[in-house]
Amino acid sequence: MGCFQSKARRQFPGYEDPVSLASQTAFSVSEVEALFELFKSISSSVVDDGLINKEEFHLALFKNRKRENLFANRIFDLFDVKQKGVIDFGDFVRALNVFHPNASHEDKVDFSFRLYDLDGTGFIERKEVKQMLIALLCESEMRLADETIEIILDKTFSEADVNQDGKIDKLEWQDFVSRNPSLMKIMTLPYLRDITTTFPSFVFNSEVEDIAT
Amino acid sequence: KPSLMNAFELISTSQGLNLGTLFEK
Repeated sequence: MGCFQSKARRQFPGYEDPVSLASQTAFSVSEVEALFELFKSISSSVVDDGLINKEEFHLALFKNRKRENLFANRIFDLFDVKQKGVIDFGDFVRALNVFHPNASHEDKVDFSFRLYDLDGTGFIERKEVKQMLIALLCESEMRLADETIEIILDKTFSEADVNQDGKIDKLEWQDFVSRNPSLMKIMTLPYLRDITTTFPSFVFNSEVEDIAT
Repeated sequence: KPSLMNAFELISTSQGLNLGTLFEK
């Protein structure tokens, strides 16, 4: 390495070598470099510090930085592995890896469980599901009577909470999603297959010689 | 009918869970 320090490494705290990131994930080196193009664009949209803050994440998701959204906040918190309030490039690639079509089903199920376990108790509790349901209704400007919400919760817990202790543990969740595979659709992003075509400029900015695709 | 769906089917339709928009330029 000597004293050479890449431009990316200097400008992007948490930047990691694409070859190393590719070896830890389902992404090829080219795909990691294409993701870096996306990362650069998102991380410079509000504050050009080489990191993605929550406002930038919201802006990228909704094209609106002021929009508050429980689910987007939750995803951000799970991407922010180091809990620093910002997502660095290494975290970004490893988190998106879970959404890769080739990522393991177990990892996807595990991530979805943590996503819905809002308080991080190791269980998806009824009050958490209710909170998410109400947030969804507000987001979509739908109105449902309290009674209807309770009926939906009753139905959900009668199906998912097999031991009927009022909360869904990880084993119950695994069983529930195996019976409801459509719930895992959001855990796969087909876009990730075409990432090098979406961000072809990675070729001009590559710091890796002889990219293996 | 929403009442016939389980809560997670509804929740998974949230825009905030659709990361696909990250890839739209």
